[in-house]
Amino acid sequence: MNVFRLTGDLSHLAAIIILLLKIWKTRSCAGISGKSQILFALVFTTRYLDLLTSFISLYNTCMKIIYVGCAYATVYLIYAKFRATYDGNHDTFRIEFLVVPVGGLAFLVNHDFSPLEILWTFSIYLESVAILPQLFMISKTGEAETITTHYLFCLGVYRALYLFNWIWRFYFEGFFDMIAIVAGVVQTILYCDFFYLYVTKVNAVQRFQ
Amino acid sequence: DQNLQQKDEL
Repeated sequence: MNVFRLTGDLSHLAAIIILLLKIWKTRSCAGISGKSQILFALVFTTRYLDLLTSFISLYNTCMKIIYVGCAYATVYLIYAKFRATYDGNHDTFRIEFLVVPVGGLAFLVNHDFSPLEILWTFSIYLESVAILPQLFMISKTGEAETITTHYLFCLGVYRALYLFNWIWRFYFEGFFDMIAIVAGVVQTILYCDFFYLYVTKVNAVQRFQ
Repeated sequence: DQNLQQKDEL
């Protein structure tokens, strides 16, 4: 555990909780892509199956349970509790165009051809592109509420911090995981355009357009 | 392969 890893995890946690609280407090999920949230629930489910097979640390177990629980709570709020406010007409990204190729890639490029390892690899690849329905939705409507942009910022910063974590681990532990690193770089790049807009516009205008 | 060891990252 190093400072980049810890702040990355906390940033990820902050993003998840910001989104949950935003939906809960405003009683609305307008502007939020339910499809991205379904993909994140799928990411956490397939990645954290090792909760059932191995114990790593109390921190690890607690965070995994919180991430999975929050992901499903978010999906529940969007598709059940506050379904009337869900902006389905603008959430039109076809997620099969992500899930199918990512599934194929996980079968072809992985560390080991075993069910758990393939599902873990699938989750890493899928996470790198899971935000696309949300970004697509924002580009379609042309705007996002400020709190939604804070959510996206924290979510993007998390993987960027993990990149520094991996550099740290390579130098000090000789550890590297090429699958995670390449997917992490892709994931961070997808947020770059958003980061630029966030820094230049959100804090100045308080309205993201 | 060390990547097949327990995955401690989230």
